[in-house]
Amino acid sequence: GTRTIAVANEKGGVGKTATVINLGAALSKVGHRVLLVDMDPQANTTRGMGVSLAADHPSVYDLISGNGTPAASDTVVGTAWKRLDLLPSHVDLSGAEVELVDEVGRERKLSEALEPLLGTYDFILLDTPPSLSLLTVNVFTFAEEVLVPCQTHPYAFGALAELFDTIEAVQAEINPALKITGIIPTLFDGRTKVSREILQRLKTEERYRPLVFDTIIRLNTTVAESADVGKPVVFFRSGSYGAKDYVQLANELLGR
Amino acid sequence: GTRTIAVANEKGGVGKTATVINLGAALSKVGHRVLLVDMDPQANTTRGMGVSLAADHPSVYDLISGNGTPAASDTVVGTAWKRLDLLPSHVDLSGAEVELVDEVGRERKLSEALEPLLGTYDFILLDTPPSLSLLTVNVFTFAEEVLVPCQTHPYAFGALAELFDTIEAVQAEINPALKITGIIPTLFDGRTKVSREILQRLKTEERYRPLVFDTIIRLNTTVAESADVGKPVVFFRSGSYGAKDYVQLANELLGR
Ligand SMILES: Nc1ncnc2c1ncn2[C@@H]1O[C@H](COP(=O)(O)OP(=O)(O)OP(=O)(O)O)[C@@H](O)[C@H]1O
Ligand SMILES: Nc1ncnc2c1ncn2[C@@H]1O[C@H](COP(=O)(O)OP(=O)(O)OP(=O)(O)O)[C@@H](O)[C@H]1O
Ligand SMILES: [Mg+2]
Ligand SMILES: [Mg+2]
Repeated sequence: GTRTIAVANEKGGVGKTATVINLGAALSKVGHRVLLVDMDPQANTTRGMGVSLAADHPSVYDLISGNGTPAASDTVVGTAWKRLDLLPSHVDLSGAEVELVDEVGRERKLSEALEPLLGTYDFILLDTPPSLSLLTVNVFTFAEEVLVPCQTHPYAFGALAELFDTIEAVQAEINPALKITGIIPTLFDGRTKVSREILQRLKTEERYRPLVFDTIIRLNTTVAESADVGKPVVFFRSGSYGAKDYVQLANELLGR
Repeated sequence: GTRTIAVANEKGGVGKTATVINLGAALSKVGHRVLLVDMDPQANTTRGMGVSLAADHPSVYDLISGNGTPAASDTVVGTAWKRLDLLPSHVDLSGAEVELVDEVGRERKLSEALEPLLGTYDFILLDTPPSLSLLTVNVFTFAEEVLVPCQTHPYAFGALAELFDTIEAVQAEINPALKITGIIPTLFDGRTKVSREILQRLKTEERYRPLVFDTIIRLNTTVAESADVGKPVVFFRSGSYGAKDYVQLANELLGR
């Protein structure tokens, strides 16, 4: 079957998009068929994959807004790398929250649209915006797993409790299959006390300890540079720390 | 009169909260009366100022949700530093978007609540969540100025166009007084090519060039450490790069 994995954390700038792009690319590099779904109106996964859409090309917005819904398979675009496809985002997605507020079953829109794609891919990784809004709930309704990137900084650590509560609410009310596969320490700078202290808290706090990945994603400017040129770091510079860390993360995920 | 300044950027993790706390503290240190307003449900300004509320203490949520609205002056809390007050946030704020969707004038809720506080402070700095949602629009309806922290990374630079479009729409439809006071380069690491390149783009692109502050906020782990102990960096370690940069930013703002 297809593993469907949401990458989420309400805290902004913790490496959600970097994880979707680079983990997805690392998985495709070792032979898995991967679909990246960009559910953030900022469309950074779309931008970071070097994809720019023709004005009339449909996006995830069209899939969930119900405007004579295109088929998901007609919305998927290929990327420059084989086995690595993308469901692109669009700024119109930011209007979905208000537009869908009175629709019955509004949290299931994405599930209904992506259902036909199950089986075509080994992994579907979904990027989310930095909020616990309808878009993120749509992703949590569809996915069966959640990966939580957590910058090794105090605010990101503080955001975990609320995220875990939200996931438990979704499990209880909408999607009992949803489970947290793990917490990924990101943007780790071993030279700084704050990074080491927050990593320590992740590895000791009861609620998080069993979920923390062994792999740590280090702060590595190559990851940011790769985003600027629209390439995953594993294809941009395979010898960099960033590439090595994401390859290791892919291996560890395959073992869970 | 009182200068009312929104600190906003839909991109997550660019230093919005760090700027509200540390710019606010730097202004209070040189004698100005400052109010920080935390309009992010993540409540990181509240956390970063070392404030934890009694369960029954009102927050900005109570001010805009209309539940027998408390007066803003009863919601304001003092902090450990003189001339530096806080209007705290609360996680319930994340429900305001849906709760207010049918209310007429929902974007003016904050303005009505904060009106009575004008004149009590020299500066009111407002933190916003990483989204262009109703909460941010409420802040844009009240404020007369916007400061835009922009991490010197590609995604943050890419977010500016959408933010500027949103601000222009608010100016045209709701608050003609709103203007962008400046763009603050943040999390700058001069050793990295990507930081230097994005700073260069900010200083050359027509739409942004005239707005970029001379002050650059450097990446400085002391800023993150100060957040962990709930103190502004200018009070936590006044000799650090972070403290110096925010003092310089305060001086430059006073000149605009
Ligand atoms: N390992 C890393 N080393 C250095 N920079 C990184 C790393 N991972 C991500 N970045 C950079 O840090 C910034 C934040 O990362 P990213 O945008 O992926 O986070 P996000 O959680 O998706 O943000 P948002 O909440 O806005 O969606 C980006 O500019 C990105 O290029
Ligand atoms: N100058 C700096 N040097 C080092 N770390 C910083 C600096 N400014 C902010 N930080 C840290 O970087 C992270 C992002 O900053 P911050 O949380 O202030 O951004 P934000 O834009 O408010 O994020 P969000 O979009 O989630 O509200 C935080 O962990 C913060 O402590
Ligand atoms: Mg992102
Ligand atoms: Mg913030």
